[in-house]
Amino acid sequence: VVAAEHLTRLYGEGQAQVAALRDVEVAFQPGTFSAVMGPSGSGKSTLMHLLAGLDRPTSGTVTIDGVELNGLNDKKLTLLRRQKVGFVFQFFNLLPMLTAEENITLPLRIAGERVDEASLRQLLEAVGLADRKEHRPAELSGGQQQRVAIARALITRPAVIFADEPTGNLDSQSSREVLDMLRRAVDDLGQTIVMVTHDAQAAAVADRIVFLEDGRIVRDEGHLTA
Amino acid sequence: VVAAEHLTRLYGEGQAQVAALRDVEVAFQPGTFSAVMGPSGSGKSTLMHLLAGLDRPTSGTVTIDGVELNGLNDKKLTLLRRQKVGFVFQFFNLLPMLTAEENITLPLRIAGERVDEASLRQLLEAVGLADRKEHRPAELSGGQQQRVAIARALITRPAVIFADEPTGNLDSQSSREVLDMLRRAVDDLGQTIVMVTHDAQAAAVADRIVFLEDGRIVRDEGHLTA
Ligand SMILES: Nc1ncnc2c1ncn2[C@@H]1O[C@H](COP(=O)(O)OP(=O)(O)OP(=O)(O)O)[C@@H](O)[C@H]1O
Ligand SMILES: Nc1ncnc2c1ncn2[C@@H]1O[C@H](COP(=O)(O)OP(=O)(O)OP(=O)(O)O)[C@@H](O)[C@H]1O
Ligand SMILES: [Mg+2]
Ligand SMILES: [Mg+2]
Repeated sequence: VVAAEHLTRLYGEGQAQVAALRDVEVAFQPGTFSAVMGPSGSGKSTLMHLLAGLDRPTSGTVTIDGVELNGLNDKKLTLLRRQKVGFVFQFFNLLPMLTAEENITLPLRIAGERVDEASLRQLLEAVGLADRKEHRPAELSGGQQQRVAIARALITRPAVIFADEPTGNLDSQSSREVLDMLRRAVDDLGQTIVMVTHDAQAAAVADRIVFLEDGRIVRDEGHLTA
Repeated sequence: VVAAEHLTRLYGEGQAQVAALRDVEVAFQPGTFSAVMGPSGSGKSTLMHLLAGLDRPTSGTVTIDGVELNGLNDKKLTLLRRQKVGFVFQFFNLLPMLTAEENITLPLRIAGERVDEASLRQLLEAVGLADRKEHRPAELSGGQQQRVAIARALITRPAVIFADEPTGNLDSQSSREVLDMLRRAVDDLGQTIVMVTHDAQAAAVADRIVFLEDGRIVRDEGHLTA
């Protein structure tokens, strides 16, 4: 459902130039759960942002559901992303002036879609925030904010969800619950998930683990279909 | 070196009131390394902010080196904090317009102290950021930003360091290096560290583990002196 070829992302020039990603080639099949691991600074977030169309590569291509992103102008790219992509950012990127509930339903309201109260309530329960939905991010703990970000990515049931360290701020209990939820989204709803994680337990839930090092893929194992 | 008595922190009123901390009593001895663990939302960050004088309790007292914080006006409290406390925030709180190096040396420059180039270089090496010191936070990966925040807390060699999830965004290699560094600060420099973590491996480095649940301390084991 999402594929990259010769993907390269460079920052800066000359001496100070940083190669965040170098000639990366990878494809993720529909209905699979993949983990992306690697040392701090190895290019994981950069890869995720490029695959989700949130950033443009220095060279190479990204294709989502057969559509090559390079060929899209910003407007069309935004539309594609809105329809097909869910993203859990490493630092949540919640809107501080909105409540947890408003942050979660924002993608639906932007798309002009109706909010199904029942499934919203179910989602809030699933992430353990039913009693916090009126709170703004500043009134929530780190892990609670992270769970809001996760619910927000799930609510539109996108074709592919990119989750950048979704359990980084969660205790083991909440982590398990979130990972179970993501696993179910793949197994029951046929969603595709690409998850960056440093947590071996989180990776264990995935069908496949892609290892990055210094901007390159150095290992890619699993390939088990869901 | 830092102690709390009958520490309570409430948010909001009536029905919506949240008791982040309820009547907490705890003391941390000089030269010890303590971990604070507990479920997401259990009050860990709140406890840390109150102990570090970054927030005021609803009731109860905090004492740092014998000085009771309630008796201090904001100006005096800021001075005490600057002299005695180092803090690694759960979300780093770096200044976006400053480079990594400038963020790290900021506490020294604010205190009007000279920056010792040699120990600065050593610290940058220790956190693996020597080649990134000219980058601004937006040009750094999540884990790199976290390491800047850690170096910033260490540079003034404060009496007590509060670290809120210092390894949350780090791969296992960088985590180990950071934890070794914190352990050495306690063993070699007699510093006191109170570290919030969800990571059992990180907690294993500590002398003592304090468990929070729903705003209360439910377990407190170790008490081994360094
Ligand atoms: N300004 C606020 N208004 C209302 N409730 C708040 C506010 N700040 C924190 N809380 C609540 O206080 C409780 C404790 O928050 P705290 O950030 O201390 O938890 P934590 O243990 O650090 O959680 P995490 O592991 O998720 O970071 C949470 O339930 C949180 O929602
Ligand atoms: N705007 C930028 N300018 C310069 N270098 C950058 C910029 N953004 C990212 N980098 C560099 O690109 C490399 C990859 O960054 P990236 O955020 O993808 O790493 P990561 O694997 O997600 O790390 P972490 O596990 O610490 O989150 C890092 O070395 C980082 O410093
Ligand atoms: Mg990252
Ligand atoms: Mg916290």
